[in-house]
Amino acid sequence: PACRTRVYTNHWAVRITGGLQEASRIASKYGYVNIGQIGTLKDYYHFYHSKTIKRSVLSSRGTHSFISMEPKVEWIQQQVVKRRIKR
Amino acid sequence: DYKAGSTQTILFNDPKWPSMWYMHCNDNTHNCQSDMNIVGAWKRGYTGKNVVVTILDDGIERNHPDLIQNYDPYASFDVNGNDFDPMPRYDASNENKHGTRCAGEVAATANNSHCIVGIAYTAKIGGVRMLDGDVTDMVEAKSLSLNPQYIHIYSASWGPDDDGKTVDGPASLARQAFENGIRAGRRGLGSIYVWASGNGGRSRDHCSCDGYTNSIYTISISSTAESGKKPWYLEECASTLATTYSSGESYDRKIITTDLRHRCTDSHTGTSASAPMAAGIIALALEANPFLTWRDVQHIIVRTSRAGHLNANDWKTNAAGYKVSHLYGFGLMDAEAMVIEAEKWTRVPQQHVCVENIDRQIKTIRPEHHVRSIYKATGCADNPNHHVIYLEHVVVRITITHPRRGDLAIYLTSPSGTRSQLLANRLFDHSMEGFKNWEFMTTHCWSEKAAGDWILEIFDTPSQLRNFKTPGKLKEWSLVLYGTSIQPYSPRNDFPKVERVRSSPIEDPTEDYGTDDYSGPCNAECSKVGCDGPGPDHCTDCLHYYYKSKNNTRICVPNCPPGHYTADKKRCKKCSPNCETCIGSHSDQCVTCKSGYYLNEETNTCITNCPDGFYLDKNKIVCRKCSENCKTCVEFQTCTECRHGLSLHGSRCAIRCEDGKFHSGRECEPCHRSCATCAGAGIDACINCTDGYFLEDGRCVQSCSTGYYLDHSLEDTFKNCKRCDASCLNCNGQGDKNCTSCPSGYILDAGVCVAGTVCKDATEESWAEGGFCTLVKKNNLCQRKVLHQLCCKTCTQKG
Repeated sequence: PACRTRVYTNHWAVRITGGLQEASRIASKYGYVNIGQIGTLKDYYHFYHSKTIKRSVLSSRGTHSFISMEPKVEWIQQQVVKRRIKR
Repeated sequence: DYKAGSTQTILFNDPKWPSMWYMHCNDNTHNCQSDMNIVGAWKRGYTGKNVVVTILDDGIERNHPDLIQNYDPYASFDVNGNDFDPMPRYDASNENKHGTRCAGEVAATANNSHCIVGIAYTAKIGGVRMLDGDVTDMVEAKSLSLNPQYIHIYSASWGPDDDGKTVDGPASLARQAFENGIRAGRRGLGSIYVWASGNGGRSRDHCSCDGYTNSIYTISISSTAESGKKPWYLEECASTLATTYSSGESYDRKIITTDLRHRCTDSHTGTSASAPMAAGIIALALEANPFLTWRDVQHIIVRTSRAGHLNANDWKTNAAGYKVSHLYGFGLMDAEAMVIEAEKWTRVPQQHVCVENIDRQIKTIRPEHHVRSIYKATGCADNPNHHVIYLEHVVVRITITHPRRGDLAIYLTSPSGTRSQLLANRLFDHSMEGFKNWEFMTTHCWSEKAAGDWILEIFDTPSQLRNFKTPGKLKEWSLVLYGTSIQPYSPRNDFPKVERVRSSPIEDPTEDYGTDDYSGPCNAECSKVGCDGPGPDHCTDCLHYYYKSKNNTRICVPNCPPGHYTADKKRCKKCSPNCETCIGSHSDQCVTCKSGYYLNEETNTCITNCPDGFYLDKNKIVCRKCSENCKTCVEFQTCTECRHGLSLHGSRCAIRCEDGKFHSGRECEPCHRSCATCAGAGIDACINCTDGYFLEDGRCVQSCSTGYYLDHSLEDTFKNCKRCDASCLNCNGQGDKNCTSCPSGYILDAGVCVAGTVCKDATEESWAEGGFCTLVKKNNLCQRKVLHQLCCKTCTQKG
């Protein structure tokens, strides 16, 4: 069967303890923009990186990836496009 | 004024009102036969006031004349554009009309001479623009968690692809958003999520592969056509809760609603149209009772929805008396019945979640065959915080490997016999991924009892030629039971049988569920779950333990009876036949033995004789091990035979040394000079003595001490001094008849020491010379026992 490829975006969901300021500090350190908290999910933030590919079948690699080494970064996920159909 | 049956008395000036067949359908001009009773709810004064609904879709035309009055900016957001204005993006194809159409169904304003009347035409309506761009886990999470303390109902008419080969659902962030919303939304009452069920009829999809409709947190809504027939697009699904109208075939009338560019349409269709309808009906119920929790809403839907004229070949009545089908769930929603229920609803008890043990027994699923796995659920009876007796949702977590997933069909049968199809064959699903911990959910067992045997069946029906060398495998599966441990419906929630004043009959599904239950007292060994008779064998669940009697009936007992041991949780199992008590059923797991048997302390088995190397202990129960040097013994250190290479020295076994020496553990060392053989150094370790010495209590002496006599019974050269009988002071032989002298206060009488209390002497007598005892002696009367006792001293004196 045709293999369904994943499409990576240049948006990340990141879990950082320490509050909004800390999150923004870490975001800018690696070239991200902190868009803000994800809804009501405490400590989860929406990061956007303008210098990475907007859509790619490969997950993004580069110095910005070192953000995951930050001690306060507990979890990070590059966002994948999900196919959603209106019913 | 409310008059039953006169739904037509409400007139709106909205141009499309008269043709909104699904709003006032039971006037006989249409072929629909049963109604969602929306007007009935309106007539009771509920139109959605103070309830806030949002549509998660491609935006909402907030300035549409039929929406602007009820539009609520606080229930709106543009996730795609990351701003507060959810206006849809316009383009030539008007592709972003979906959200606006859904919104109109819920809360289009009534009597404003525009388009239609929404079901909750005074509710607040908002929209989240989140489908008009890349939909990611994060986008969904943001949408699902928008302003949860303000928004009451989220309606979503989208999902994973309906191509018949996708398996997808909420990812980690969206799942967290659901859980947050349920736990904390509406100030702890729980956000209400309404979801359009699957829509991929032509591609033979099955909505159990849609993780959103399979979630217990979403109210999955199906559609039925005006005629009650199944729309072509509808997917069957065990997780569907209820149904609202939509349209089916091209000749069926469709849903009329607001459209993009301030227009009105009468061609809205699909389950997309059904979800917002359900959201509007739920808004009416929330107005009737704003304190309904998210579970209360689902309970009320289950209790009030009706099969009516909906066509489904799989309608069945579950053990709680609810009619349910895979196409329509519990049937067509009934707005009026819901608001009546809501008005006097008592909150259902706290939800318990029981995660049963994982069944990891791997089973091969052969083509053209099926596997069957039975799991005996307890409903976590042993844990009061997780105990589930009355079911709500049932989730089955399944891991299967399979070369072609679409060939699988999965069924689950509850202990009460209700069979749910968790998965149907999917012709176009050629995936080799199988299912990894996929959660299938069924609502069909609602209010049934949780404990008992659950049967999972997996059928493999190849849709085309397939390599038989790699069959599928059921890797593991587990049940997650949601429900309550106490009856969820208080009497007040029950339908007032007499007072029913509704415009259409409502079956009381709970009426005969359990009506023939035993109502007398239960046996003391029954838990508070209940019983169906007075005896310990009638308990539904046992308080302490139970064992199976010969005819396999379960008997509740306070403790495991003799010959049984406590197996898992409350069950008593039989010990091995000779065991009186045990810790397991094997013969080497005995703790005590039945009479006539002795417990071998080493093997924990029950035997009739102690084997070599063991001796029977004092209280004749246990065969204990002799000391390691003994081959046989009568006590731990008292050997009667020695192991090879050792020799018996008295009662001990030691390495053989020449006479006059003993083994010190290192070497043979000389005994004490008085010892012929010995078991150690020193004078009191002798075993035999050298010539001229007699063994007395391990010591070699030249003559027997007082209280000992020389034993001549041993033929061999070694003589021993043995202790006299305790009654003698001195003796010349064994026993109490060889005394030669007696302790004070006793008198010797023919070798026996007897207690002498009177023993006169001639010298003591005051009688005239020749006293009494002297006379006795002189007249030779001492042979007489009495006189002898009386004058023992005189009689024993010589002469």
